[in-house]
Amino acid sequence: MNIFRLTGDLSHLAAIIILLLKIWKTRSCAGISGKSQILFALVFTTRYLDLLTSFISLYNTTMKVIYIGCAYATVYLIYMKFKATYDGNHDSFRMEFLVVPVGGLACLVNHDFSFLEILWTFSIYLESVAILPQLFMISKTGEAETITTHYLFFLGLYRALYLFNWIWRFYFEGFFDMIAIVAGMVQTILYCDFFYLYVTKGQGISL
Amino acid sequence: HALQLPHDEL
Repeated sequence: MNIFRLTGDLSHLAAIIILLLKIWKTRSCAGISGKSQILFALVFTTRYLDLLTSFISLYNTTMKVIYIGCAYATVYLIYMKFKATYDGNHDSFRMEFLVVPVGGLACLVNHDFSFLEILWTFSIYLESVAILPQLFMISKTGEAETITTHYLFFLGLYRALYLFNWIWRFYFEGFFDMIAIVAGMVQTILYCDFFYLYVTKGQGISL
Repeated sequence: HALQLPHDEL
């Protein structure tokens, strides 16, 4: 554990909580891509199946459970509780365009050709592109609410902080995980355009 | 060492 890893995790947690609270408090999921949220729920589910097979630390287990719980709570709010406010017409990105190629890649490029490891690899690849339906939705409607941009900022910041974590771990522990590093770079790059808008325009974005 | 399974990150 180092400072980049910890702040990365907290940034990730902040993003998840911000989105959940925003939907809950406003009783609306307008402007939020339900498809991105389904993909994130799928990411956490496939990555954290190791909860059943290996124990890393109390911190690790607690965070995993919170991430999974929040992901499903968010999907529930969007598709069940506040379904009437869900903007399905603008959430038109096709999930299979991400899930199918990513599944194929996970089978081809992985650390170990085993069931759990392929699911872990799938989750890493899928996470790197899971935000695309949300970004697509914003580009389609041409705007994003302030709180939505805070959500995206913390979600993007988290993986960027992990990149520093991996540099740290490479120098001080000799540790590196090429699959996570490359996917993490792709993921961070996807947010660059958004970061630029967030910093220059600040808060609410209208294209 | 490089990567060792299981994965210890989130």
